[in-house]
Amino acid sequence: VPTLFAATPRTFRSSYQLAQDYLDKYYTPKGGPQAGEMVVRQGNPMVRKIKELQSFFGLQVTGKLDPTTMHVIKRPRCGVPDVAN
Amino acid sequence: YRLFPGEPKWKKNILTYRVSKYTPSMSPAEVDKAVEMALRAWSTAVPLNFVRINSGEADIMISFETGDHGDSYPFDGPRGTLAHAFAPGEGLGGDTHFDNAEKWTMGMNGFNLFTVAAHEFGHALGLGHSTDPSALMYPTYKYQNPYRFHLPKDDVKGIQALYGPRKTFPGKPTMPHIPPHKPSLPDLCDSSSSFDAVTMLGKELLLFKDRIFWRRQVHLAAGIRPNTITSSFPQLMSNVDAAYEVPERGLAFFFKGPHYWITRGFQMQGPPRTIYDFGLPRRVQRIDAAVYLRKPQKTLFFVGEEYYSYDERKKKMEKDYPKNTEEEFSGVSGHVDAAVELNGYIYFFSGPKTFKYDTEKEDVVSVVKSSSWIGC
Repeated sequence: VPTLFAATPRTFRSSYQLAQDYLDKYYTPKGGPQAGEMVVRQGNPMVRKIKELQSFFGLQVTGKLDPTTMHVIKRPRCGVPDVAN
Repeated sequence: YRLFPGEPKWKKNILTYRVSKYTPSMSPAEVDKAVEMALRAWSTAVPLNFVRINSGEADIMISFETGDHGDSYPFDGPRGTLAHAFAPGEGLGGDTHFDNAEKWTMGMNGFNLFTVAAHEFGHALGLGHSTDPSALMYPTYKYQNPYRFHLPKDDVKGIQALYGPRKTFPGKPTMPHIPPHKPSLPDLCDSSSSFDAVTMLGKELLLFKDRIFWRRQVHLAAGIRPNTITSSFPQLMSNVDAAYEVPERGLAFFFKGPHYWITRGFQMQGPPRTIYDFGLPRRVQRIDAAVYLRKPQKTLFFVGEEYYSYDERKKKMEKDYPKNTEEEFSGVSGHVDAAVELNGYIYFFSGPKTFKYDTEKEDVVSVVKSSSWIGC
């Protein structure tokens, strides 16, 4: 987890939780048979979803929860997922 | 823009809708109005018609819900998720839910229901989220003025990919030909509206709205009369976005979409130019307001909830901008529609209110009705 953060340790637990909820809601296809996820051994689904979010919002794709990414995560938004669902 | 997988769409062009549960934070009439305007935002672009019903099952059932409301997408309390809608289809398809925990409003002091509803109805008609920050279907909330809303290009392309364009009737008009009525003057004292742009021009104060502008002396409220914009500024036609004057240079600047015109008095100085001359980023498609501050010789450009500062002496945009308007101008709430500096005060026109901002005290010192500036 620490590798995900560019933020200071002080904020990382609440930000991490916030980010995880956000990615579950908007970047994790739901409904219908749960498609198994084939990931390479060292792949981290969270990093992949962070990159997907950053790519969607036109941010620098780092896979890290940097301040710009957290700013987007904290903005009020629509509840419909951003990925095909 | 994006469509949903499988590109679900409605197979009929008359859709019913019904608000089955309201919210305590707005009157039912206001909710109905916002919903109607939000649906109309789409029906101007495609051949869909929306009919409201008050009982039974509609294609688009609209309700304000709290927390887990039975559709496996629970709401999360204030902020966060504001609303969601389901793609076209039977049963839950098209249904639209708003989080009752939010503060809904027709204005800016809360989440603007028109703005969110127009977005959600895009889903209910078959659009997914867009990656274009200027699109209505962008996932994050950004206030839209219901009375000046135009469906952004990306959304028009998306919805017309599903339903085609709304055509003007190609055949002989079945109705007797009605001569184009002369649009009446806007309700001059409509206290709910604001101005599109306000600027000094020489010794006069000019206030613009739709196709009209008023001229008045700053200290004299008598003799204020409306003029058509085309009579004095033929190139501007109507709906000026912003305007400001640099008195030291005797020049005024008028903005519309991504263009601006320079005038000396009422004389146009050449063809329109692009707002990117000022160093505004390309993502800015238009500005909402502009004001020249005489002491620092800087011009502030307001775009949505943020503003930029342009140094008129150095002729370049200042660094560290944009900044958030509400954070920098305490007491000025909401969307800035127009702004002007008079006698050292900045007047911010926001909807029906005008905030008088004291730059020394860095606070609002009074709030008046916008319509009072034209003698109402």
